[in-house]
Amino acid sequence: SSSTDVKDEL
Amino acid sequence: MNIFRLAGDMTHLLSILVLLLKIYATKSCSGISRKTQELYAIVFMARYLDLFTDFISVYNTFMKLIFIASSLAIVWCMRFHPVVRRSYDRELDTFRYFFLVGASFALALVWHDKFTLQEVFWAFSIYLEAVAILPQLVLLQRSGNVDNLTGQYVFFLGAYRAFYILNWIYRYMTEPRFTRWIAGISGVVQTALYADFFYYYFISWKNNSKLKLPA
Repeated sequence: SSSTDVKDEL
Repeated sequence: MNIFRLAGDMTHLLSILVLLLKIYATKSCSGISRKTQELYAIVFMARYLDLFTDFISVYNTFMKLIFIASSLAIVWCMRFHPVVRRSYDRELDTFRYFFLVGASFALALVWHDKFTLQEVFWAFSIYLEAVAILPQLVLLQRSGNVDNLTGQYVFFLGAYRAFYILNWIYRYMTEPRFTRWIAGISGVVQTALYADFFYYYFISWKNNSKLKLPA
């Protein structure tokens, strides 16, 4: 799932 | 990047600018909790460990560096600036914040996306950010008056969290598979703390009386 993708928020 | 996230980042930046302006213009940090500022410095340093491993965009890297540098600068001023440090409300800023750090880290050890150093520290920073405002609220409660700039500082911080919630709703609806349970739930908790403060801030402002938060 995308919850473990690269964190793109600040 | 969507309009809500950009608005969130900008109000976050604005809150820091307001705080720096207050300290610079008045050469005073009265009404500001050093403990909250130290927690924010910890939050940014723990969260942005990915500066060393992932590149997302120039904007992203630039903002991360701004947040780390400005939070450290504020802490430095409050601790070491020869004039500013004298106005620090030490006797009012007594919240036991190590409890918050410990509880946030313990939660990050059990609830994280992946059990890696970077992911545990990321989750820790999210939980700590949600409660980092508490020493500031306690200080305002004790001092009983909030100057305009301090009120605006907390207002912009609250706006930043509210915009991020809109951003998550927007991304959830537009991006397939987008979920942010950790950030989302923590963000709602954090925004509720700010909304609560603003309710009492507004009441005291309307009645032209001293701020009185429930104990």
